[in-house]
Amino acid sequence: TLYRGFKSAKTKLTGKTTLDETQIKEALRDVRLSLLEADVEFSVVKTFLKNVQEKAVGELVTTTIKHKGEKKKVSPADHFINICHDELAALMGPVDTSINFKKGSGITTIMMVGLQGAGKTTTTGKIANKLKAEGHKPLLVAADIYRPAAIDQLQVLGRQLNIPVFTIPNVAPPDLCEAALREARFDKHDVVIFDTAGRLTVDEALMGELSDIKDRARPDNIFLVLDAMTGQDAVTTAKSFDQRLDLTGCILTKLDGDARGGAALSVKAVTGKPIKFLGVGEQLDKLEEFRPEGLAGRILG
Amino acid sequence: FASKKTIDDSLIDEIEEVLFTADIGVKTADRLLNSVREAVDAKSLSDPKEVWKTLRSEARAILDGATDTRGTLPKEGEPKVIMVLGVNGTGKTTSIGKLAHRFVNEGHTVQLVAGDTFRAAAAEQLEHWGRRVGAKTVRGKEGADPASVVFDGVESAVVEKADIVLVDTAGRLHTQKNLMEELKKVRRVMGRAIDGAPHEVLMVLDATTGQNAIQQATMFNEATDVTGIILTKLDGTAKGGVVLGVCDALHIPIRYIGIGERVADLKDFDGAEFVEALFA
Ligand SMILES: Nc1nc2c(ncn2[C@@H]2O[C@H](COP(=O)(O)OP(=O)(O)OP(=O)(O)O)[C@@H](O)[C@H]2O)c(=O)[nH]1
Ligand SMILES: Nc1nc2c(ncn2[C@@H]2O[C@H](COP(=O)(O)OP(=O)(O)OP(=O)(O)O)[C@@H](O)[C@H]2O)c(=O)[nH]1
Ligand SMILES: [Mg+2]
Ligand SMILES: [Mg+2]
Repeated sequence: TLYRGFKSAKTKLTGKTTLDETQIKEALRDVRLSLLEADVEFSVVKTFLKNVQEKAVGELVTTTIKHKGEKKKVSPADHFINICHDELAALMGPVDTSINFKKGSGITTIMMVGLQGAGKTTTTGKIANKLKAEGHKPLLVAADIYRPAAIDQLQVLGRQLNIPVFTIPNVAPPDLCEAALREARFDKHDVVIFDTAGRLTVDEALMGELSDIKDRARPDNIFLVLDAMTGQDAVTTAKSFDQRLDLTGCILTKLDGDARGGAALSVKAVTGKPIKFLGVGEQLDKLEEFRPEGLAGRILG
Repeated sequence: FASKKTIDDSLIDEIEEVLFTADIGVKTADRLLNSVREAVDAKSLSDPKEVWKTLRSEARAILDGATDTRGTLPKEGEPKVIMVLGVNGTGKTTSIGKLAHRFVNEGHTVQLVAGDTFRAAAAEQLEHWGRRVGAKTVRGKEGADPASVVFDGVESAVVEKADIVLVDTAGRLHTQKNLMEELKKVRRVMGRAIDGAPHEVLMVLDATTGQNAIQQATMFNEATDVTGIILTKLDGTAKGGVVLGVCDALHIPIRYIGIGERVADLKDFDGAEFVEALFA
């Protein structure tokens, strides 16, 4: 491909014993192209480049550099690469992959939200699978009453995991979620996961429904489920869900593909909320905790 | 470039922002900017309005360059077989429901084939659409071999006197080699059930997808000779600009767009409308 931005930047810098501002600016042009190709959002790219430039110009005028607190003789090229990696990892951190559990004997609630087809239902199954393995007794709630066979889909997953699925025909999602909490208390579940319908951020009625579910069920966790191949729209989408609901975290799905995943950086940058988990396959055990270094390398390319 | 005097940097910045935030991507944005620079040099354009007009017509040209001569016609008296594929969650099953609705309204006898035997309740989802639009759905057991379900489904269409067959397939990532091989096998098997099938292979692409769409289209096309694209979820905030890059690289036409979740939310692709919205 024309722009192998980051590799190209490395090649241009290799062998140099010092770097001046002009060379740094040129390397940053390559990095810019790489990040845009990786689907990092336009304004997020601008901010990132500005941060890297300040650091690079400040640190690259000597060839003995303090990297990660220890004095090393590092080539300027390697140090520039390190700054990019560190800055990207810093933008995606700090790492917080925790699920907020209720203290004591309360019922912990998790609400899954996101655009159509992002992977909410599948990820609901994955989280339930993980929590069950960790000794919890989860209850799944089929709060998508619109999509054809959505309830069937969650019920199939529930059967596969031997985890019950709560559903009542013809009940609106906010009422359904509240009823689910009563069921959870009755049947001694300690975690309840609400799988909601995919929706557009411009759908006022459906975004309002999410606010209603939040008011009635008071979830301890609200996770935005986002497809790793999402482009520039990741920022608009994340901002909208976050402003409406005050998300507790984000889950990036379909990372088993070759999408660069720049949407992750965009989401973190614009909401400040941590990326909790990564979906890395269709099977219910394909859920990983987020680690910034792996994704940073993939985004930089 | 010499025309620095005629288009200033701030207009270039403005153009870049519009192009990139619409998911147009580095390579295609470069191509559009270069054609603008050439036009500026040739006619010494200095009016920003003219520059935007040039951009729009160049984007239009890329879309029009996607030849519409793909796909074949069925033999006399045989059903037209349309295969639908794409990565996970893009809207394949829903788009089949919408297409079936349109074809039934046009007077066709439509049969749906539930070729997704993997995902939870996939066949149930397609059956729902079949009931909804008045089309028969052929399915197998969950976990059955997709190739044999598709073979039976396509073959039975002749007996059932369906004149259009829509074949749903499981979502898959183009990086999953074994699943791409499965897709090739499913395609071959259709040709054994009806000589010449599938007559159309429609790839479903989600408008929120970024640059990965180009790799998706490239790999699915290599595997199955895609004849057209359905671009879904254009009723959202994403602009779907990545299709410019797809058309530029592969010349595959955009056939339809999905603009909602209901049965009537499918429109023919209109290049002029699309470009208008892209630069809005
Ligand atoms: N390869 C891969 N596929 C995934 C992953 N997560 C989900 N999927 C697939 O993505 C598709 C959509 O998943 P769903 O769970 O139905 O998505 P959803 O967000 O619930 O969809 P809606 O309810 O319609 O909005 C399915 O084919 C899933 O198997 C993942 O991490 N990797
Ligand atoms: N807003 C909107 N939603 C759509 C559109 N097309 C499909 N959807 C929604 O996207 C989600 C996924 O649709 P499906 O038809 O299940 O997608 P799929 O490609 O068959 O998914 P898999 O079989 O799991 O790979 C559903 O919630 C659909 O209602 C569209 O044009 N606009
Ligand atoms: Mg779902
Ligand atoms: Mg499907």
